[in-house]
Amino acid sequence: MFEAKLIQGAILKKILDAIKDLVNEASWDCSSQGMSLQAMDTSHVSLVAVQMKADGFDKYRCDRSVTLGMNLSSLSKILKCAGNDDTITLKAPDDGDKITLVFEAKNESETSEYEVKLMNLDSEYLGIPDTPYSVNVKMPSHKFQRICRDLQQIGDAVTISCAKDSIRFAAKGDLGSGTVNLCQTASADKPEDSVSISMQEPIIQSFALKYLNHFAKATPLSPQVSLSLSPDVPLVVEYSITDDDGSDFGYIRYYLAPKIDE
Amino acid sequence: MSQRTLTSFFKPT
Repeated sequence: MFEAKLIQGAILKKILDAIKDLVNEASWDCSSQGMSLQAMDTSHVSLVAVQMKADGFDKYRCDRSVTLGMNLSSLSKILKCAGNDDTITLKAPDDGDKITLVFEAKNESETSEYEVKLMNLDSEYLGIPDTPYSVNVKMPSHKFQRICRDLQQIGDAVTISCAKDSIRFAAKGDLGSGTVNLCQTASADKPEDSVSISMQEPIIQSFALKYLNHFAKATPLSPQVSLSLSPDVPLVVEYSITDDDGSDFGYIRYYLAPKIDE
Repeated sequence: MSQRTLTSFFKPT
């Protein structure tokens, strides 16, 4: 039996909003450690990895590890039926062919129950090496979202370069060009507004903005986003997931293969 | 510029 209860059901709604347009079908791997998912987009250019720790749930029971394969747009449609303040409980019996979602409104007697069909998916897992990166940047997630959205009006790709204590996002296209330069901020008054840059070596790499704009759909999950880059390896864009109390619940990480000069 | 795929960096486990 698998059962996971989340009082802040809105977190699950936000996670689905952040992955459903990138990946259509994926499997949740549920174990005593928590729920995780790894899936590539159909063109195999990007990958999303989600981790929700067992102790982040308000109730969590997983007698034996289960893989819940499902259509994410179906799950997302069902989650839209839950209110933002609802408690969400996921239930799956061992060897069942569906998952049950129970939504409970706070301070009300209303309960709704939905079922989503499970699928047998041929999941391919990629081994992601845990390597140090040349550049790590932490910046406000809404700022990253705006930069990616603005630059997509100029061109299809963004060139990210980092030197000393600044990071530069540049795009060019038929209409002209645009650059956004961010410098490391000194103030720690408002950590969520800060930009911090840690650099081992200067870097310059280009990425498709279409994917970065997909990743930015995770913005409501976290006030800060972390970008990790190294020469000739995929970019990592990470949003940590915290609950209202600020406790660490897990993360959503996106990996994006670079564009290269032919 | 050409787009590379992730599978050229990460291998199936």
